[in-house]
Amino acid sequence: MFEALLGNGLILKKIIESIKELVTEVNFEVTSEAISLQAMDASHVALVVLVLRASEFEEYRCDRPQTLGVSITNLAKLLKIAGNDDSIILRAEDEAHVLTLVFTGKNNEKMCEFNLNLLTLDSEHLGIPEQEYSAEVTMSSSEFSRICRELTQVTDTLNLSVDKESVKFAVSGDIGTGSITMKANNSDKSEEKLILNVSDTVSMAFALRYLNLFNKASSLSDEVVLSLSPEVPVVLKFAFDLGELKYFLAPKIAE
Amino acid sequence: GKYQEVLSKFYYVG
Repeated sequence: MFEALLGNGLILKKIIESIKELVTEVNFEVTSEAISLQAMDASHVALVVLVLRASEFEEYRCDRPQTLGVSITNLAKLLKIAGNDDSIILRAEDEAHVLTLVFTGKNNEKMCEFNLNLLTLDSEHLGIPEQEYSAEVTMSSSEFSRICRELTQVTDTLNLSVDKESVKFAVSGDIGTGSITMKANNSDKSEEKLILNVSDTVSMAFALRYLNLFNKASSLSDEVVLSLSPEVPVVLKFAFDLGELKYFLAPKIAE
Repeated sequence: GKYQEVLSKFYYVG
């Protein structure tokens, strides 16, 4: 038996909204420690890694570890029915064929119960070694989101350069070229604050289309942490009370 | 033109 009660159901709605355009069918691994998933997008250039810690749920029980194959598309449809103030219970019997979702209103005035059919999915796990990155950028997630969105109007590729003092977001397209440079600072204003942890200067290129999809998670966390090393995928980390959502994206490489 | 490598180039498939 697996059962998890989340008082703040909105966070689960936001998480699924943040990944549903990247991954459509995923295996959730449920253990006594956490609910987790790791899934690549269809073109295998982006990876989503989610961990929700058991200790952060209001109630949590997992008698034996289990893999739950879930259609994210269908889960998103059901979660749309849950109100923003609802609590959500996730429940599955051992060797389950369905995932039961229960949405309960704040004043217990209304309860919705749905059984989502589970899928048997091939798992394609990537082994990701722990790694030291050359540069780590911590900044406002809404500011990063805004920069990516605005620069998408110029072109489809973001050139990201980080040194010890600043981070530069540069683009080059048919209409011209441009860049946005932000200096490291410890502003009281969260949208201005930028923390750099840089051992080596890096300069890399990424598809803005993917970064814009990742930035849907900016509703989960005020901050985003970008980890960069030459010639390896960039990591965008969004941390929140319940756990963390990380996106990996392979760099673009000049032909 | 530019292209994007698949992730399995960087991380082993387990």
